[in-house]
Amino acid sequence: MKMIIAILRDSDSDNVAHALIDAGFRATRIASTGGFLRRGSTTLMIGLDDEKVAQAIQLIRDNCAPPEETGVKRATVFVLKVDHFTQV
Amino acid sequence: MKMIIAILRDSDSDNVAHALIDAGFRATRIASTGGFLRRGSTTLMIGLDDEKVAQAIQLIRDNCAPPEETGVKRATVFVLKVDHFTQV
Amino acid sequence: MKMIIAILRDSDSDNVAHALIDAGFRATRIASTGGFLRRGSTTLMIGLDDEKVAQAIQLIRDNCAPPEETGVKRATVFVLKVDHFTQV
Ligand SMILES: Nc1ncnc2c1ncn2[C@@H]1O[C@@H]2COP(=O)(O)O[C@H]3[C@@H](O)[C@H](n4cnc5c(N)ncnc54)O[C@@H]3COP(=O)(O)O[C@H]2[C@H]1O
Ligand SMILES: Nc1ncnc2c1ncn2[C@@H]1O[C@@H]2COP(=O)(O)O[C@H]3[C@@H](O)[C@H](n4cnc5c(N)ncnc54)O[C@@H]3COP(=O)(O)O[C@H]2[C@H]1O
Ligand SMILES: Nc1ncnc2c1ncn2[C@@H]1O[C@@H]2COP(=O)(O)O[C@H]3[C@@H](O)[C@H](n4cnc5c(N)ncnc54)O[C@@H]3COP(=O)(O)O[C@H]2[C@H]1O
Repeated sequence: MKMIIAILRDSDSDNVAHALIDAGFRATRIASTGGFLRRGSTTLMIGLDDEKVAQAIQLIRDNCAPPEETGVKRATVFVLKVDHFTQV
Repeated sequence: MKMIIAILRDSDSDNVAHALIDAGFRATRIASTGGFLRRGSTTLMIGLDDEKVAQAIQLIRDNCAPPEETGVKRATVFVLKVDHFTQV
Repeated sequence: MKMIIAILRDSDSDNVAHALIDAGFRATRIASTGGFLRRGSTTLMIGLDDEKVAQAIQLIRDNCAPPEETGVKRATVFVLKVDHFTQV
């Protein structure tokens, strides 16, 4: 299993979360703030099977509006290995 | 060292955090929201020794109320490897 | 790539974030709470090149005020491996 940590602009977070949930992904949202511009953002945590990572990243990309400022991307995405996953 | 990332219902978070602290674990709480039902939840980050992971997960399980809806679990638990830990 | 997860006292978070940004690091801030003393804190997520980890931890240490209470440290720092990083 892998965990995606995706940092999105607040304005894209609903569209991205809906698209992921509709495709059967599970996600948790955390409010965050950019270190440099200090704007509100949303950090999504997505635990998923290894072979679904590319599909999830594509969904994130397709459901973000194109950025308006130079240098700012649609989303920043980290993928971490999950050692162990369980629901109790 | 490992890091547990546990997603709990808000109503269980105090009981779980108390039980972990009483047992000598260290924890940090982050407010979160479910991607699907959009209810408030609590994400706990727990840095701990590898051999304590099973005990911590058991404490989480034992201190959550049984879920009321079908399909919803007491807690969702990710365990990640920590490369390096330090307190400065 | 690595990810630093640093738990700071709220009162240090601006100084630390400024110092990291001025040095060219990228960071995302998340509001958090201590499990034991239940005081507000800031959790910083910093994705960075492996060979920059030591410099970032030094910057964190140098930009936190010395703690006032026994047992409390300036900052708690976890370093995790990042499998894959992308901006879309
Ligand atoms: N030290 C620095 N010097 C010069 N320019 C800087 C800079 N830090 C950030 N920027 C620029 O400012 C934009 C907003 O950064 P902010 O930190 O508010 O908001 C960031 C931050 O919250 C997060 N982020 C990006 N890279 C990150 C990383 N390596 N680690 C943690 N968070 C990251 O994603 C948001 C959007 O990043 P994006 O790259 O699209 O866009 C960034 C980037 O173009
Ligand atoms: N792999 C994962 N990655 C990241 N976060 C995860 C996760 N698995 C669970 N979570 C987190 O734990 C909460 C409870 O999940 P649970 O599986 O017990 O209970 C879930 C599950 O039974 C169902 N569900 C969630 N996503 C679904 C989807 N895409 N399709 C159908 N049912 C879904 O709705 C309940 C509430 O979901 P909600 O999203 O509001 O809240 C979720 C979510 O915040
Ligand atoms: N392994 C870990 N995993 C996740 N988060 C961690 C962690 N180690 C530290 N933290 C985070 O860093 C904050 C400061 O920890 P520190 O060790 O400096 O200072 C701590 C420590 O001296 C003491 N403490 C914490 N937990 C304890 C416990 N179970 N028993 C006795 N003392 C405890 O109380 C101070 C404040 O703790 P608080 O929980 O309010 O706030 C903690 C917690 O949010």
